[in-house]
Amino acid sequence: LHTAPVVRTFRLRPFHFLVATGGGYAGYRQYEKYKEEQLEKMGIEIPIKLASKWEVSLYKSVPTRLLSRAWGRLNQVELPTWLRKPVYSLYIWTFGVNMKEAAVEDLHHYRNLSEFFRRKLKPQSRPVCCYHSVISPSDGKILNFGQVKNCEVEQVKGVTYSLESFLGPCTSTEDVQFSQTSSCNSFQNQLVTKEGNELYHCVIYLAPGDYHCFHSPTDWRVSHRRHFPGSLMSVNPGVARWIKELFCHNERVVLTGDWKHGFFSLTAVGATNVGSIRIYFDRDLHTNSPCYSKGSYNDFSFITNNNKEGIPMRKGEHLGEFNLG
Amino acid sequence: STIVLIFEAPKDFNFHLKPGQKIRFGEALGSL
Repeated sequence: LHTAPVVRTFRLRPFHFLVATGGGYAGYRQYEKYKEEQLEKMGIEIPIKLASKWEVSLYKSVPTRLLSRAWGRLNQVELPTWLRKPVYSLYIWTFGVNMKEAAVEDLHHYRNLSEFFRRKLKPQSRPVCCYHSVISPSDGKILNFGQVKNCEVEQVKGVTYSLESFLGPCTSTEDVQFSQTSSCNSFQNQLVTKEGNELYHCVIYLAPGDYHCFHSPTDWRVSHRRHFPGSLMSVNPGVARWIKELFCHNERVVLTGDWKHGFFSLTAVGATNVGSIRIYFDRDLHTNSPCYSKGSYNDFSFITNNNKEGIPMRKGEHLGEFNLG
Repeated sequence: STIVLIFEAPKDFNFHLKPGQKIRFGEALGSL
């Protein structure tokens, strides 16, 4: 260091600094986790530890969108036939994928990991329940569900986010689902169109090995799409327990409309490895684009002069998919 | 990735779920 030219010394320092702080922070988080496990063993209820503002800002400063697009580019590279089986078998083993349900079980059929990720299932492997009015739109894990109270929705038990931040206010007049409101409760009351009804929510987390297409959860009509460009932080249950308002930070596509009991909405929220969201009937939707302005969103109405109804969706009908990158 | 459903329904709407359970497309979420 004494002999190295000044430039080289400075060049080495940022790298060392990053490694030291990153390693120190990772060590601190591990120690915290160890302490919580010990308390849990002693049967002591651990208060939920939410990320502080600086931790959220630090996480948001990670170029997750860039990483996500790079990850998507990588997975569009066509694999040579001899490499497909080992690569996909590693993915299947790592994430517990059940290839017996896939429409095409032959791994050589999938030219790259993106295609493999978008694999379809055999129709008979997912029978649609005909007795219940609302079905699961996808495979996954139920993070939370229940009634929406005071305009706050729980992403996981005890960690909430604002309904108004999540769905966004209205700027268009024809869209009764959203309207400018003074207080959040009247925002929630605006969404409930029928006397005596309540607002309910359900959060489904799709793990990397899950089937990543999604379907219509009920018979409804989609009248409006709102695309919020945003971060692509991880949405795994551990992060959802740590970062409040996580779903309001991330890129998401909100579809709203109505079903037999009134207001209905389905929102697809992106994540680091799954940055792109596709809605089959929405050709104008482009997610995970390189540039976007913070806090912006773009609206699209499916109600036009010659289509007053919006897009009719049957329960179980193909609706969209998540893609890598 | 995550899917969030937010919808209105009568007071007697019931979820047939447990937090943390695995679910598959097509299975019942809830009904009246």
